[in-house]
Amino acid sequence: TMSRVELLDTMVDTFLEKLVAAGSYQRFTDCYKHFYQLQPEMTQRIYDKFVSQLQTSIREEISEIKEEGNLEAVLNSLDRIVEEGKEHQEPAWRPSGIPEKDLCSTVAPYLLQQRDALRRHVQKQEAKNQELASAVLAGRRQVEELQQQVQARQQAWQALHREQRELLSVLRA
Amino acid sequence: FDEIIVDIATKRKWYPRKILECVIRTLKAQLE
Amino acid sequence: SVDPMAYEAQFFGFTPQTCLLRIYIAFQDYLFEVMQAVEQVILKKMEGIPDCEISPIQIRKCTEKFLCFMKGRFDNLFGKMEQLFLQLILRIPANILLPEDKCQETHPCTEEEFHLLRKEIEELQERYKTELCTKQALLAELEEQRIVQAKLKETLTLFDELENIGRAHGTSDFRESLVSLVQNSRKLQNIRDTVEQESK
Repeated sequence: TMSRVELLDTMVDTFLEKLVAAGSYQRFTDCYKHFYQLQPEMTQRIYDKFVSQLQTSIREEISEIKEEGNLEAVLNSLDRIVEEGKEHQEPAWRPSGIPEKDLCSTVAPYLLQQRDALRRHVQKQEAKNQELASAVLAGRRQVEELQQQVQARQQAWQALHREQRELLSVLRA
Repeated sequence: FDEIIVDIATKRKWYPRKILECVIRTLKAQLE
Repeated sequence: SVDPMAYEAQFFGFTPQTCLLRIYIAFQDYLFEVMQAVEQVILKKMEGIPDCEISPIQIRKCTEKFLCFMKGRFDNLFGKMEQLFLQLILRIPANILLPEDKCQETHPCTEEEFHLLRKEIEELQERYKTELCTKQALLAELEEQRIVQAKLKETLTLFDELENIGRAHGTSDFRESLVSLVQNSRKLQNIRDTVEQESK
């Protein structure tokens, strides 16, 4: 349950420890034997300086890399992502290498929204058109009735008109 | 090789978002 | 085969191997620099030692011997650290999906499904356009009906007005009045005929 940053520091410390253990004072004096025999204290001081300088340089390099790439924040966010995804046991999705294919899932949610919105629009319009259609049918019936009424009145008038003509013919006679 | 990997990975990270922005704009325009 | 660790590169913005290569080179440079500094110090110290029998060449050989050993141990240790780095730190575990790819998990969609979805959207768009045209046609007919009905009502009103005029002049029902007029005129005609005969 160590964070990645702590793990990183631990690894670097271990690396340094082992590296320094490998380049022990013993080994150092073996290599610089004559100088060591001439100047043992000086050799000790040089060796100590060698070790501390090496450790300081390497640790500074790690800090610089952390600084430069904002590595701590990035690793901490990776810790969070891993923590959130830990229930998910089976291997997760990975890019297929075919962008068009991978994009399908990215775009799909928005197409689904679009489809649902269109469905709603179509249903709403269909319902409205249903009402309009009923109104049109009712209107047609009403027009028909009015036409029949007008026709009836017209025929009545025409009959009247015929009688009128008869009358006129009678009167004229 | 390394540059290619980083380039592709960067595109994989950002392009879907960019494409999505265009897709969303297009869908909105279509709806309007 | 090299594992490009592209998914890690997608998260970190660099490939883990490059990062480690950078660390390796930096560490190695420091090792060389420190060794160089050690050698410089020793040479300087030797200058201060009267009748020193050790030559700079010998010191160089000592340095190379120590460095060669250190370099070997360095590479070995770094190799181990690199493995651990790549496995435990700069690795996206296989079961983990990066946030930008969450939709692959929440809305997995095959190309086939995607095309069907797009096709459905196009069909819906066509249907919507059809419905809109239907709406226009229905509204147009309603408008037409409104005009026709107005005209017909106008005609009916005309007839009503005619009747009203008739009524206003004492003939309640125009038809009857006309009928009675016809009858009266026939009576008149008969009377006139009768009168004419009698006068003859």
